[in-house]
Amino acid sequence: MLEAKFAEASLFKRIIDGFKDCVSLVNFQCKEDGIIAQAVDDSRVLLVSLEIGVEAFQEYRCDHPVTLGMDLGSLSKILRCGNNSDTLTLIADDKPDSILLLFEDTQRERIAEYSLKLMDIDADFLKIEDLQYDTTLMMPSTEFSKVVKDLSQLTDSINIMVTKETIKFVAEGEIGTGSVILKPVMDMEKPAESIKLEMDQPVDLTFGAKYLLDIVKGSALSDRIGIRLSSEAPALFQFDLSSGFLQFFLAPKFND
Amino acid sequence: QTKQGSIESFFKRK
Repeated sequence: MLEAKFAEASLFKRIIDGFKDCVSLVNFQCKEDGIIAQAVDDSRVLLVSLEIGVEAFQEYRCDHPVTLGMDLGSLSKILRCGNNSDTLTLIADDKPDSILLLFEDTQRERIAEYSLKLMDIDADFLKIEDLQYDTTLMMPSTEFSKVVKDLSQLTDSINIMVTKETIKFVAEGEIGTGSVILKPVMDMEKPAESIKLEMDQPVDLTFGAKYLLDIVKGSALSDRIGIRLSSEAPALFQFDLSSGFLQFFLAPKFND
Repeated sequence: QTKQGSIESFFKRK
């Protein structure tokens, strides 16, 4: 039996909205210590990895491990039926063919109940090893989102270059070029506005803009984004939850 | 000319 209750339905909505546009069919693996999910986009370029720890729930119980295969488009339709401030409980039995979503507004004694048919999804689970990164960057997710959206207007490839004191984003397109340079900055009054850079090796990498546009949809989950870059591994973009995370691993473009 | 890399060249199937 799985019973996973979010204090606010908006958290689960934001999690699903954060990656529903790049992957559609996802297996959610529910275990005693929380829920994990992994999916690769159709073009096999972007890997999404989600972990929701027990602490992120108001109440959590999972007696037996259970895998819930869901179509995120369908799940998202049901999630839109609940109000953001409702509590949301996910309920499934040990061998479920559907999942129950229970929205409760405790103030108004309104209860809404939906069931979603589950799917058998044949998806490989990739082993994500601990990777070595050359550069780690922490910055406001809104700032990163703006850079990506602005530069994507010019081109389908965005170049990220990091040197000791500078993070440079460059777009070269048919209509023109654009670049944004950011420097590490510590904002004592508003720590969330700080830009933190740890660099072992400079990096110069190019990524598909369409994938970066998918990644920044996770910005509603956290006001900070962690970016880890390496010339030898996919880039890691991470939004932290109060317990857990939403990670995107993105394969870079390379020179032929 | 740049080519898009694939995520599966980095991660192995379990």
